[in-house]
Amino acid sequence: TVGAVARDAAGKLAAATSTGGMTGKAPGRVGDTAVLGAGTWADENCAISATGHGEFFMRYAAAHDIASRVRIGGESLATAAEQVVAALGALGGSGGLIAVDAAGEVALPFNGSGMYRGLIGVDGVALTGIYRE
Amino acid sequence: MRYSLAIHGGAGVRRREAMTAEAAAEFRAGLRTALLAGYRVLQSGGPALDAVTAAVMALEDDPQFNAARGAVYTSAGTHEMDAAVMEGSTRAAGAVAGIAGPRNPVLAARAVMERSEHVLLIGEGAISFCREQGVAFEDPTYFHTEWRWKALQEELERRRLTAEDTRDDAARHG
Repeated sequence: TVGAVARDAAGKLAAATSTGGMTGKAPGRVGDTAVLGAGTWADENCAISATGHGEFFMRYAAAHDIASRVRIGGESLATAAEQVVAALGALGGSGGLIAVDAAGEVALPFNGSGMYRGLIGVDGVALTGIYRE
Repeated sequence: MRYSLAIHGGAGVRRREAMTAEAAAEFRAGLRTALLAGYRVLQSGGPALDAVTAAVMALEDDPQFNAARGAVYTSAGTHEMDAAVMEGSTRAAGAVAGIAGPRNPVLAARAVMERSEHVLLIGEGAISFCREQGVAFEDPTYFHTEWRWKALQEELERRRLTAEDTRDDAARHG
C-alpha cells in the first residue's frame, strides 16, 4: 500500500491511498484503503492514509477514530495517531499511517519493524525513512 | 505560507537483515521521487488534492511498492487493486476497489469523485466507468513483477504446509 497526505498553502488538506492488497489475499477481499474512515480520511482538521492489516483498520475505523479525537477530543494529531496505531498493534493489527493537521504538522507512527515513509515541507528537503531511525 | 506533504510506501518493509544498502537506497530514491512530485505542486501554490495525487502516482509507477505496477497477487494469481482520495474542506471523496487495468488506480478514484455522483465503485462496474472516462489502462503484463509472483508462490506453499499465520509484515503486506 502507498499513500500521501498534504496541507497546501491555502490551508486545505487531502489524502490519497492506493494498494495491491495483501499477498495471497482471497479474490474479492477489500481492505481498508477504499473504506473511508478506515484507511483513508480527510476533513477540515486532518488528513490520514494508512497501511497494514486492513481488517483491523476497518473494524476500528482507525482513520476516523483519530479524526474524532482531534475534532471532538481536542487531542493533538500526533497523540491521537500514535495512540490509535499503538492500540491496533496491541490487538494484533500491524501497520502504520501518515497524517497531517490543519497547521501542517505531520505524524508518521507505525507499530511494526518499519514503514517506508517520507516527508517534505517548505524548505524542500526530502526526508525518508524505513526502520526506526 | 506553510505547506507540507507526507507519504508512505507501506508497512511491509523487508526485514532489516535482508535489506542491502543498495536496496535501501533504491527504496529511498523511490520515496524521494514521490515527495518531489507532490512538492512541486505545493510549491507552485497547487491544491493538496493534486499534490497527494501526484505523489501516489509516482509510488504506483514504482514496482518496488505494493500498488499498481508493483501490486501483489491474490491467491488466484490475479491483481485486484483499491484506491481512495478525499479532500478535507469539502469532504469530497472517491474510491475504487477490486479493479485491475487502470495504470494509476488513484486516478480512477479521482474520476469517481469528480465525474460521478458516487463515492465508491467496485469491480467490473468501476472498470467500465474508468473506460468511459478515458482513464489510462495497461495490459496485465505491465503489472507483473517476478518477485511478487515468487512471493505468492511462497505464500501458497506455506499455506499448504501450515494453517498458522507465520508471516512477518514483509510477507503479509507485500
